Amino acid sequence: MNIFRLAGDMTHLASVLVLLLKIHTIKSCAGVSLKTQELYAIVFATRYLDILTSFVSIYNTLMKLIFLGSSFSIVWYMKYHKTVRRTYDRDQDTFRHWFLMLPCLLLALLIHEKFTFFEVLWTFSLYLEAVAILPQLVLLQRTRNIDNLTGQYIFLLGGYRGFYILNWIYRYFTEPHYVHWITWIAGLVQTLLYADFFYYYFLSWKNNKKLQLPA
Amino acid sequence: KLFDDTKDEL
Repeated sequence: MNIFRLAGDMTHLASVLVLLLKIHTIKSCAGVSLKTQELYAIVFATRYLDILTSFVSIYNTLMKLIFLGSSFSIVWYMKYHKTVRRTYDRDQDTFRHWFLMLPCLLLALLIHEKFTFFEVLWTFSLYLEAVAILPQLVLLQRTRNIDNLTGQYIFLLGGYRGFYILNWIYRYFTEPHYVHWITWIAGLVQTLLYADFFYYYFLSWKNNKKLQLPA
Repeated sequence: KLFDDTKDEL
């Protein structure tokens, strides 16, 4: 564990907490894409299939449980909670997530390190995580009215990806045989998707104005 | 072993 990896995990954790805070205390999920949250739930479910069979550390297992639990509970809140679900922007959040899942599954079947059930699903989770933010970014673009918590949530998620890239660079130079092309390319694509959002986020921060995306 | 040792990231 290096400082970049820890910083990445902590920003990831913070992003989830910000979202849960919004849903729990304000009882609102306005501006949050259910499609993206469902995709994250699938990402964690397919990636952490090894939770019972492979043990790395208490930290790892605990974090996996947190990400699994939080992603599924966020989906539950948005779909079934009597007040929260009424604040969901159903009509704007129309991204077809099948269009993301099928290509990711096909790509995982074609490009992977080993052709085994767990390995292909693990690779699928990497590809899917790379594009899972897209419905959220589309919704953001459509609603235009971005509250602070939603903006911070996406900012923290992007920060998490940035720190992971630094972590990979650090590990590549400090650990022998640390080469993971699939993880790196999927991670890089994912981080690049945030570039546009980051640009406007910093612009609004610099000018001390509310975050607003161009139409 | 199902997963190799380097799959220690989240």
